[in-house]
Amino acid sequence: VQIQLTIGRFFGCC
Amino acid sequence: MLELRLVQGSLLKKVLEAIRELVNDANFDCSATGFSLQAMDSSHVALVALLLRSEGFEHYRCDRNISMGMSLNNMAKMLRCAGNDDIITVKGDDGSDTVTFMFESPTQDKISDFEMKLMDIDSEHLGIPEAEYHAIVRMPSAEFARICKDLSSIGDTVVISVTKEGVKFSTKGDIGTANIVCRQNSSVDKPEEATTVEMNEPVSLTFALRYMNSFTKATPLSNQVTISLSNELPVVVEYKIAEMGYVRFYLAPKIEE
Repeated sequence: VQIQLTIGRFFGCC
Repeated sequence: MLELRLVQGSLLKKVLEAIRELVNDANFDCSATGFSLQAMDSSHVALVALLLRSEGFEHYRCDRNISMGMSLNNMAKMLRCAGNDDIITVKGDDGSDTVTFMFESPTQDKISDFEMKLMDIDSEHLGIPEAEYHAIVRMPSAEFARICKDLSSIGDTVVISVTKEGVKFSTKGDIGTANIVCRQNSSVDKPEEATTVEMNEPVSLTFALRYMNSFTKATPLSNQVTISLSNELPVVVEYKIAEMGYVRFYLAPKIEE
């Protein structure tokens, strides 16, 4: 099964 | 007080058309550096970052940093009323809840102003780390758009693989599979038609074609597109805006689990 990752997983909030 | 005069107004029209499918509402940030925007799509899978540097404007006045929340669809409606050759000036006042777009025809015989209501938008600003990418592909933007469109008639996802041989775009769906390989051809006379592949490490990543197709709305901004890939990071699809800046789209990959 393929799951879609989100941007938040890679880029932190500043 | 904010006043930004852009002689090549068509650039702003193209920028709006490039991003409004992905993002509905966004804060435009204005500072001494330029006019910028960072926004995610509603499902937080893709992020768009726009920069129009202050030096690219004929006149750029921004007394203090200001953030203006706009509906991109409403902004596009107003900018569509500007002629392609028109000069566009964006004006805002501190504390005002509106922004004004002024359009001047090249011969100055028609001057229009459109005042648009601003909106309050809660948006988180993300820190995008500087990264060394495993592979960087530069290719004609129209070719990339064609590939994304063609593959989306076969499947929903694209696997982008970069090897020494070149870059491969693959998909599969109910009716079958498709593979498109683009080889480096930097010897061509016309730089805008060149495909170049810089590879430090082989990369293979899977992405949703729906988002890729949405990014290709930026094709009219630039003859070339740059696709930067790393195995651990979102892909960056960048369209440079001549002399002014860029529109960058970030897309998180899909993984097997």
